[in-house]
Amino acid sequence: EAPLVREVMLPSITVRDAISVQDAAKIIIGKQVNHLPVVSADNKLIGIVTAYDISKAVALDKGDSLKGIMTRRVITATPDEPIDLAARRLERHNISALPVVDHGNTVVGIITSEDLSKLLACR
Amino acid sequence: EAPLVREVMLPSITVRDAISVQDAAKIIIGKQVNHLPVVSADNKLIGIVTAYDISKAVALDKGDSLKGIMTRRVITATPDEPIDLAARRLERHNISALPVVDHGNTVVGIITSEDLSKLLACR
Ligand SMILES: C[S@@+](CC[C@H](N)C(=O)[O-])C[C@H]1O[C@@H](n2cnc3c(N)ncnc32)[C@H](O)[C@@H]1O
Ligand SMILES: C[S@@+](CC[C@H](N)C(=O)[O-])C[C@H]1O[C@@H](n2cnc3c(N)ncnc32)[C@H](O)[C@@H]1O
Repeated sequence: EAPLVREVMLPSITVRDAISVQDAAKIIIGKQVNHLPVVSADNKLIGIVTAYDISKAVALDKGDSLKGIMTRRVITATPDEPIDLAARRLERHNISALPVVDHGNTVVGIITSEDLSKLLACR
Repeated sequence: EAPLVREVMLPSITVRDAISVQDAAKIIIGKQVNHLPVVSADNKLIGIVTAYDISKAVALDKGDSLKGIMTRRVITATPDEPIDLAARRLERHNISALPVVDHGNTVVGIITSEDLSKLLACR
């Protein structure tokens, strides 16, 4: 039996969309993560911003608000799914993290390809 | 038997250290990758720069040359290692990609946690 997402996911750092691109970059470096789910005032998922998006802002000289660079249609997972479904979703969308949400679209964690690849580290 | 790195690795895009941070960001976006091994004139590995490093340049307002932001002590893999060793090395160093090098330190590919997590996608 494959483990469930809830057994592999980690707590997620989340941000509000009013912060600047530089603020987001500082949080990515400060917390040593690559993915920041963006949430509304009532903690509902409204987007995601990653180190890749910060690179896009640099590439295109677009550097002001997070709203201009974040991805709004977010692919997610739920805690009770088996991890092979999460791995398949990551592959299908060519992304490296899934915010984990409950039925109210509140962020309860995050699962990344880095976390999944760690499962292969034991003989 | 675990598959070998050579069966999972992909061809790697490499860059020279003379390019700018913005050039590196444009290649990351253009090729949709997060990791760029940096090589010398004779194609030997001398560093790595990732979307995370571009974010660091934004966070710290350091934006000019690649030499100032790239990581020089690169953790690598070889083609004939089993992938569980590669996965363990990624975990131990908290990194998400290993350039694959031959005995002459020439880059022959790259293996990422995204590629490894895809192995978990089939039931
Ligand atoms: C398409 S991937 C390509 C590069 C690489 N595969 C990666 O995941 O970083 C990069 C884009 O995916 C977006 N992204 C990351 N996780 C996402 C998710 N769970 N749902 C929707 N988009 C996501 C990011 O905002 C970024 O613009
Ligand atoms: C320590 S990780 C932390 C964030 C996240 N785990 C990741 O891998 O992106 C980020 C740093 O790792 C470095 N890095 C990535 N792959 C590397 C490798 N194979 N060898 C050495 N450093 C590497 C990058 O240059 C970047 O400065």
